[in-house]
Amino acid sequence: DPNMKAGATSEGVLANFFNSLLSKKTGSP
Amino acid sequence: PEELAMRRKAQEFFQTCDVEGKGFIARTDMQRLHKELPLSLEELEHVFDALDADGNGSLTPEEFTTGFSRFFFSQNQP
Repeated sequence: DPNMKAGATSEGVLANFFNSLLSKKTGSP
Repeated sequence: PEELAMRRKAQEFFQTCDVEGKGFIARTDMQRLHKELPLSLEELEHVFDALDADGNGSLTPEEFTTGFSRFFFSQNQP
């Protein structure tokens, strides 16, 4: 299902984005 | 309490993106994060599109919080 795949990709890229923000805030790599 | 923590974080991150304090995040604000975060412009575009639920080209605090809550609670699941 392409929609499910797109959803999963979005979740992954969002997780990456928010994890980066968390790292930036806490100062850890 | 978890929801409160999530909302606080979401608000904090929203302000990180909305440096000018406009009250919304534009696509260009997201691209500006390219210098600060280890993400490519393409990935930031993708993030913006994923968060921009109504597709109007700007992220409201509500849209941002909704996207963040999905991430936050998926991280906190066992």
